[in-house]
Amino acid sequence: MLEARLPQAKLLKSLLEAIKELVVECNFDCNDSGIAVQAMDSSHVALVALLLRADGFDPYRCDRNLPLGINLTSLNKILKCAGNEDILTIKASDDGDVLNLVFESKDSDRISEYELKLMDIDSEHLGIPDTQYDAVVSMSSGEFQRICRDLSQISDSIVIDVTKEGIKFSASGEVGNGSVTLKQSGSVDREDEATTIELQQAVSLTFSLKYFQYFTKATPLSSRVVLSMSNDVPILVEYKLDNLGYVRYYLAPKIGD
Amino acid sequence: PPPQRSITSFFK
Repeated sequence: MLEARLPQAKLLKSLLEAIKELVVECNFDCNDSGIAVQAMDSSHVALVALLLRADGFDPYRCDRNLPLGINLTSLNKILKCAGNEDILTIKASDDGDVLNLVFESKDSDRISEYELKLMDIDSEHLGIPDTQYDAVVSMSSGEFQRICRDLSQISDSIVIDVTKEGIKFSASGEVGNGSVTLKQSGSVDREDEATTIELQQAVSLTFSLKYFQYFTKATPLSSRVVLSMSNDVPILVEYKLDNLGYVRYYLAPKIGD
Repeated sequence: PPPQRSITSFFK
């Protein structure tokens, strides 16, 4: 059986916001080390990998591998019934076909209980190779969100060029073109806004902006985002969750023949 | 723009 408690329902609500536009239904794979999700979008261009480590919950109990097949639209409906500050407990039995969700107000004077019907989902699990990326850029997640929003005014595609000087995002479309360059920050007072670049080799990649805009739904989860890139392979866009795990998105590049 | 690749052509 599974029993996992989070001090704030807001976290699960935000996680759902971060994936529900990419994925309609997926398995939440629970085991004694935590809860993991791996799912592709319907066009098989992007992949989401989510990890919530057991030690981020208090308490956490799961004594065997338990795949919980969840329709995210349905889960979203139930999570709308939770207050952001409610204590959230999820429970599932080994042979059950429902997920129990309990929302408890902080002073425990209101307890609401919901059951979400589970489904059998036959999902293929992809092997993600361990990659040494040529460029790893850590930057403000809010800045990344703004750049994606701004450049989507210009084009459906975005070109990312990373050199040791900085990272340049550019777009070119019918109205004209535009670009935003972030220089690697030297000594900055505000760590959250710094841009840092680890570069083995310059990279230049083209991506669909639509997917980046889905990924930036994770912005409330972390003040930082890490973009890991090598030429001609999928970009890894990672939001780390404090003391809990991560949301990772992989997006296949656009490549000419 | 160049054609969009599938993620499954990179991850098996």
